[in-house]
Amino acid sequence: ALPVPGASPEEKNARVVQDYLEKFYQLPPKGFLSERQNSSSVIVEKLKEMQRFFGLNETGKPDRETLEMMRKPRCGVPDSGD
Amino acid sequence: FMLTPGNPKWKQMNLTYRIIKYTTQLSKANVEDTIKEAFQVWSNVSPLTFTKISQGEADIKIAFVRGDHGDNSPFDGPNGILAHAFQPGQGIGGDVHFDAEETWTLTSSNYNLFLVAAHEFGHSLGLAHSTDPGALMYPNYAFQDPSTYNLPQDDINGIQTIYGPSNNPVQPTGPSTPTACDPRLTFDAIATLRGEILFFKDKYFWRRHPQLSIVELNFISLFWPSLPTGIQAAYEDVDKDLVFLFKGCRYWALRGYDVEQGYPRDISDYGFPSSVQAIDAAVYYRRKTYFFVNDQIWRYDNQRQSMEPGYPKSIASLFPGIESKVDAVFQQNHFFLFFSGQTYYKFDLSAHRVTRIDRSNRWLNC
Repeated sequence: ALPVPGASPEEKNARVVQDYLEKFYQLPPKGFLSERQNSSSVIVEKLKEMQRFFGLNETGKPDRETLEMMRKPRCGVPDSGD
Repeated sequence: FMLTPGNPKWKQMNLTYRIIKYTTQLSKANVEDTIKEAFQVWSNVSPLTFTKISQGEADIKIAFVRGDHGDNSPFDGPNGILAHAFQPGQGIGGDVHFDAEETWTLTSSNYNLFLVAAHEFGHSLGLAHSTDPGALMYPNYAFQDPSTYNLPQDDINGIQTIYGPSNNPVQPTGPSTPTACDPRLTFDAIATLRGEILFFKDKYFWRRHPQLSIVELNFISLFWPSLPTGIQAAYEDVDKDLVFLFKGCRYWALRGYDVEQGYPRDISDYGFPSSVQAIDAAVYYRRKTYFFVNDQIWRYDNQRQSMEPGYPKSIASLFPGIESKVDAVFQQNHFFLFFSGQTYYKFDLSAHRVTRIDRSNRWLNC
């Protein structure tokens, strides 16, 4: 995720999460869902799906170990779906 | 392992590949040799064959490209996404793209082309990502020595599910990733490291964070590419901020996550007689290092830098209740934690007795 100048750590982390879940867990890009839907339920579900894949605690939150996993170099093929 | 949704596969077993665009970082010959070896990982365990062509339409087209390269999956510059591949099919089907902006190497430096290529070819053949952290088809990059690479059983099972067994009269097998909560789990070695606890097993180690008590499995080679697998003993010298790892009669020193220069060295440095060719376990406490060899214990005086007279002794004579061979040991507060098979013994150094016996994998949150 390209860093947004002046973004707070929380905003940076949110972008890392959004970008990662869009790329590898088919999170619909921002704008495809109403803001409310995207921020509350779909992201939490997709986060849990990613945490389940990597054997992390399924908190549905971008905790430290989840963000650490998202920053590891990897293959560009999604982990779920086509 | 997982198959790509829809279970796409090649109808023919004899596939062709063509390298359309090379990287400038490696010679053409190196790229071609590496790609060939990466395909052999899959042809060794299945009926598939791979033939390189230089002209015309190949089943699997390979290219090093950067940024947006017209397939709706742009690359992201150095690190992050390293490469991607398409499932079996016509046209772009089976094709593999490597991010040209990565540093591609033939060594343990990031990123080793052989490992990434072998992974991507798994996708070209119909495999999706595996959740097994030791599998080749695990999504995250983790260096392993290509010269000793052995395709894990998880990946063999996956490719054979799609294309059937190898034509070899002897079916190839591969290593399986240890699972933390396997009741039969035993450890090769254990050491503390600046508050963390490292549990070594085969080519892996679990890393237990002190506060979070999270346990994560890693390849030894991901952190220390020059270390061998199968570490047999390990201890942390907290006074020197060094961790010593032992295999056979050699030992290495780690400072944090860096391997110290000038290693490996021979365990005769400690004053062991040549009859001692390997160490089962080791632990450091108050400027003494305790070495466990079969049913005996040696104690090394780190201040005098010599083995103490009167050793070896029987382990039970110093640690009553520790009757069997010690696989691993580490110190925590005023306890030694001895691991023997699937059991650990908590030895109170003040009370001079075992105060708790439990399953070894309790330490992995099982």
